[in-house]
Amino acid sequence: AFEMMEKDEL
Amino acid sequence: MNLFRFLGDLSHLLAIILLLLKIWKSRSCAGISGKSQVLFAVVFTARYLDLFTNYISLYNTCMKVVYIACSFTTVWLIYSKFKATYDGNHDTFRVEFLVVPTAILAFLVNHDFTPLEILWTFSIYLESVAILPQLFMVSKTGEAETITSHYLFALGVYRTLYLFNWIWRYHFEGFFDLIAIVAGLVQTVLYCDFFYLYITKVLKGKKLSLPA
Repeated sequence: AFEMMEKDEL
Repeated sequence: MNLFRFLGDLSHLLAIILLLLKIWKSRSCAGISGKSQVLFAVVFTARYLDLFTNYISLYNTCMKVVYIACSFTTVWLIYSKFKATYDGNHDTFRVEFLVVPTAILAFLVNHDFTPLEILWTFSIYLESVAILPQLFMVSKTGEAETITSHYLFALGVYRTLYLFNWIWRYHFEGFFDLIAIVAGLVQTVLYCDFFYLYITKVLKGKKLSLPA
């Protein structure tokens, strides 16, 4: 459960 | 990526580099809040942990690495290399009043209750208020050097451009991230008073000084 929703913004 | 987002990233980068150059060239960090800079280093560290788990693009990776490297260098300049010039007496904002509430809020209001997601959320909330020690310092001393004003302006422009980016993305992609938007709004509002002073004073060639 270490994943994170993909975030392209900085 | 739309133009607002790209220009936002560039002005963010400009702000960070401007501050680094100012400190390096003048060999002094007078007037700069070390506390705000530590908070920004915490923000970048907590937010960009996905460097290890997710690859998005070369642009994304490079910018994250540069932001982190620059912010840690700034902290090092303030607290080590040019420590003697650091104006600690005027940098008295209590950061626990920012860190503790934003940490609690990140646990309560997030997209997903996972460690990385909570850290990302914490970084978004903390970033929105991380400039307060710096603004507090400016209000305490009653003035800011022109280059410090440019730094603050570029930093404020960055989040303002991101707001336009979110409007764009909502309109054309149907995408929105409420946590980022609300925190971004708060962040932009905090700069409004400063924007006013910057436009009415600094752009007319005057040093930013507050009325007594």
